[in-house]
Amino acid sequence: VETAALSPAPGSSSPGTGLSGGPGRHTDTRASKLLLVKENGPPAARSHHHHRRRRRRRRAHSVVPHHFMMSIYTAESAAERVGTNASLLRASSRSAANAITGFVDTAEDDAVDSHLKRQQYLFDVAALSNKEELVGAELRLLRKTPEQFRPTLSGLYDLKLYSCLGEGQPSKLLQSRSLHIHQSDAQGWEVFDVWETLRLSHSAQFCFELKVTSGQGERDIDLRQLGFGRKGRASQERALLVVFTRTRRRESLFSEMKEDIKSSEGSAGELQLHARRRRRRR
Amino acid sequence: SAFTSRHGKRHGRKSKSRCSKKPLHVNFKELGWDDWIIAPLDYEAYHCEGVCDFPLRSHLEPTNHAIIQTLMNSMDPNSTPPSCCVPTKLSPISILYIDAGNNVVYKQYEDMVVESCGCR
Repeated sequence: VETAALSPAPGSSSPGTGLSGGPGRHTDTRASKLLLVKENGPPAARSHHHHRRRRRRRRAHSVVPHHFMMSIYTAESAAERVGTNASLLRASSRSAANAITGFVDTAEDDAVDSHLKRQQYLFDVAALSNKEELVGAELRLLRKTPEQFRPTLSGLYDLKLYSCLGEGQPSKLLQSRSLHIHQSDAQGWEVFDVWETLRLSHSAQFCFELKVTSGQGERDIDLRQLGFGRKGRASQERALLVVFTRTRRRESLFSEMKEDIKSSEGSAGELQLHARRRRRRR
Repeated sequence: SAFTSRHGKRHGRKSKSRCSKKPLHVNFKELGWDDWIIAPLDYEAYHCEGVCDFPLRSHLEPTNHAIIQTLMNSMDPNSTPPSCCVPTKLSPISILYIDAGNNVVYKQYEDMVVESCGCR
């Protein structure tokens, strides 16, 4: 497969390392032949290969990358091309990180709640490996004020971020900050440093809670009025938990490939199990 | 077959050029990896190709072992093969991909692009 796909470019090297870089044309007839052999391989292998490709395609095409993750990639790869160390990541305190994972919020607003006093954000961080060293984490929440609330919005507000400890347990205040809205149409991302919280937690699920009070009278503010409502938001506008990690050993592409093979074997195993159960029932 | 040198002279005894960096365009779409790699969809990885024959040039940064092996090969090609033309310096690239949990990950992968080749 590698020989077939990794075709040396004829003559000068082709550029194209950008996001829109299209596939190069196959000019190597030997490569085309190898691809043909691969596609016409033994029927069993072919069906397994196609099954795997179909499964993986479903997975990848259902994910829309968050703007923030795309901007990290664009900035870092541009810095690489120029050969400079002046990238955003290297300039920050998280310069030790060599991987950044974006976990998208999975919670939903309660549609029947007329006054949204608090909002929960849920993240499934099970994919974080113990082998990786956590060097930073931030919670990014988009404040996007709806048109109808803009005229009455100016003023001072207190943003309070809590960690949710589960049913019946009191929430723990993590951070508090003031938000001074001068312009009615001002909006953007509120970024909270949650590294310490994430570092001390060993849970696969992570939960935060946001509460906003007015600066004057400690009055609870409806989060939708202030622009934290989830309704009608695109996936790129959802809250994002950004985790900065460093792999202790040199990361090899093989680990990613092994992970993929493992999950594909897992699904094949599940199919066999179902078939066995069906036989037993018959 | 004979190869033509930079000066246009033909040397019948050699069929391959000296060890050097050659283009290698990697296309993740053609590899079938575009289902987990978001960006880049392709990049220039380069590869090392050519012979490591006597006398070895200093820019090839040969190891002492490679120098000895090349010398042995020049004296008796049947006793030992020539040393290997391999990457001696590699650089990383940034990759944006989707992990098993459907999360988008940015990672810097080391040793993805050949910067220089040498005899080892």
